[in-house]
Amino acid sequence: GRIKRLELQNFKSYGGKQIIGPFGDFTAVIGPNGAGKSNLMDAISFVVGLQSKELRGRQLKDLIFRSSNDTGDEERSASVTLVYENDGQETKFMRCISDKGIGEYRVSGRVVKAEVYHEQLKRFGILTKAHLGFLVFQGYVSELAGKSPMELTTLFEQVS
Amino acid sequence: GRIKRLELQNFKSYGGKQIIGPFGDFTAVIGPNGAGKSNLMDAISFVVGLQSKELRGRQLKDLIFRSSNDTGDEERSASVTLVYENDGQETKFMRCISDKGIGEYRVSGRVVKAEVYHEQLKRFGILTKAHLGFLVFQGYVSELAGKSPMELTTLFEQVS
Amino acid sequence: RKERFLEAFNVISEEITKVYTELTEVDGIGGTAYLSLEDPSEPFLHGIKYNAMPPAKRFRDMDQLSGGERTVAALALLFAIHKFRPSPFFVMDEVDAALDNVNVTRVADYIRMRAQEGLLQFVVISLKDNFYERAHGLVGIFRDVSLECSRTVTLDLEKHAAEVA
Amino acid sequence: RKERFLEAFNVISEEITKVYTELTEVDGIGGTAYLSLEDPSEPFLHGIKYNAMPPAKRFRDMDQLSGGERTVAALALLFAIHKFRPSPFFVMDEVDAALDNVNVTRVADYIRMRAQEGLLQFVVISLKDNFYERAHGLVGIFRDVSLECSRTVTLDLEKHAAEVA
Ligand SMILES: Nc1ncnc2c1ncn2[C@@H]1O[C@H](COP(=O)(O)OP(=O)(O)OP(=O)(O)O)[C@@H](O)[C@H]1O
Ligand SMILES: Nc1ncnc2c1ncn2[C@@H]1O[C@H](COP(=O)(O)OP(=O)(O)OP(=O)(O)O)[C@@H](O)[C@H]1O
Ligand SMILES: [Mg+2]
Ligand SMILES: [Mg+2]
Repeated sequence: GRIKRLELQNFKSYGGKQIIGPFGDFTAVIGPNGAGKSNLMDAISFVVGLQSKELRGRQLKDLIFRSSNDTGDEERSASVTLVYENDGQETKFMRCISDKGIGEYRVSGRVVKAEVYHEQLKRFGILTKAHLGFLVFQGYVSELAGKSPMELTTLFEQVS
Repeated sequence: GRIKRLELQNFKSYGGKQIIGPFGDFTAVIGPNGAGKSNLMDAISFVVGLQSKELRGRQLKDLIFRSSNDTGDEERSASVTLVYENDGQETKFMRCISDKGIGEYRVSGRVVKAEVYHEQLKRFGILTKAHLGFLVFQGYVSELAGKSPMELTTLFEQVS
Repeated sequence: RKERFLEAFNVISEEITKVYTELTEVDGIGGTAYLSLEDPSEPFLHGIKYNAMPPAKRFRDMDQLSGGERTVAALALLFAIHKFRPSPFFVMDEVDAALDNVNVTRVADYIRMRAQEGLLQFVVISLKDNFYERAHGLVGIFRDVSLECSRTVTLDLEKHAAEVA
Repeated sequence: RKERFLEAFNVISEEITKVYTELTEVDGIGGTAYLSLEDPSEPFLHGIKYNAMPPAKRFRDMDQLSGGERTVAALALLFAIHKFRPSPFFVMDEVDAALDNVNVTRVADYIRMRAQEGLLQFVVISLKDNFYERAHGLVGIFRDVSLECSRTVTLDLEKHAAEVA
């Protein structure tokens, strides 16, 4: 399977509702410094269930779009929808944060518990609980190169 | 004052005797991965007296050029000479490592103790003992950006 | 537990030698990389040694390699781990920062080749044009200054290439 | 001791605002950066807060800035510290890794401007052609495969520019 498209709403620097895609087999994300490229990766990491401590925000509320034009009474909620394609069928994974900072998970439109959400992703081979080797954050490559032998053992243990 | 040229002998990947320069006011060092660019910076750091724990080698002997063509009986010594120009006058700073791994310092050809060497460099404004802000190693910039407030205080303390 | 660890080690270890050679091939000669257990009888108490030797270079420890050489070695490890734990897609953020033009091209070509197998999808953030010109498609992100937010534009490079041809 | 620390802080603090604005200027509008003591009465026991705001962007902590924005902020800090503790030369290794083309040009132009003042010499390692094409001179390093060692070639860009003109 593969990512068909992403739908972002008020997620980090992506104000309003934005549809990004379609994604082919090899997509390069480009743009100037500060444009929002790493935030797009954060959106993918977020929608596949990464825990907030691993995302670049201190708490879930930090992930909701804020602008200096805000009056202060905005009650924005944020969401990222992953439209995943497998064997010709589309499955929608949606993760939201309410304006109060409460999280919610939906699969194909139905609200589900976090465990069910992760289970559904797992069926497509997306294992966010085990090892995040498929999400390579900015700077991770030099960190990997600098790992000591014992750190590599720990890494292999997590993978197996 | 400024760096006029460098003379390297068997220092890291610089086999044999090599003269590098002249250096103008703004020199860019270029070349493919693994060519020896960072090693050139190590040579400058070495000749201004940086301690070996801060250089990328575990002990001084690692800084001596080695090749797979070696028979094993080579008794190479390594040296870096900084030809420094100030008010029209040249001063040569030379730091060597004997084949046994013993260090030696020379100013204008005369062997001096480490303290004298550092003192002479200090007269030209090259303070390797205080703060190495003028040697920006590969990766230091992202490290700087990631410093916590207390780490910045420590840095400012070292500088002052 | 020990079994699963050794199974992971064997798969990753075999794959890393393959991938590293492919990523470093110059005129038919690739570099060599291998993983070794410091103590095969007590794998958890001891480390895993990773050695990578760029082509025509003598044996050195990882910390003696240059910035770009270490990036290529780290990428080989990532791909090898993926062989053991395959995911349907890979997302990478500026992994080419320390690579020179030749290595950027090699990594981009390897990714393109893997993507074309159809079993692995790539989304790769890059600032380098000789990387992203090799992608199938582009997602361009720019800043809308008045609204103070990010906006995107998607471009299909394959479609354009076909039209030009 | 406290006096020296505060003297350093004041000089660096004043300079950082100046340099950061210069490094981020777009159509006459630069960003804002400043240092602040968390507790001015007990400077050693508390941290120094560094805030950098790229132009037209709202106040955010350093760890919320992008990779390239943090690089520019870190460079401003390096130059500000240098103002307090001047050295005759600066050696930098691939500081432009995370910068986009526009920022690479800005940093290269700033360095060129400082070098032309004649009080500070720069030796900067870079993989980016839009950085090094702005230098006065180049030192090219390549690998001699048979001898297994580094070799160099020096080129005076100013001389060539003069000849072409
Ligand atoms: N909740 C939020 N609301 C609005 N803007 C945000 C929010 N969180 C982060 N940002 C902004 O997003 C920008 C960072 O975006 P990002 O890190 O994705 O950039 P980038 O394209 O990866 O840049 P670089 O190439 O420098 O790494 C910052 O300027 C930050 O101010
Ligand atoms: N004592 C030594 N003798 C011979 N070669 C050495 C020695 N020490 C290091 N090297 C070699 O120098 C090379 C590293 O050079 P260096 O780190 O300067 O490359 P670089 O030009 O900075 O590359 P990059 O752009 O990837 O950072 C390595 O291949 C290493 O094998
Ligand atoms: Mg980024
Ligand atoms: Mg290097």
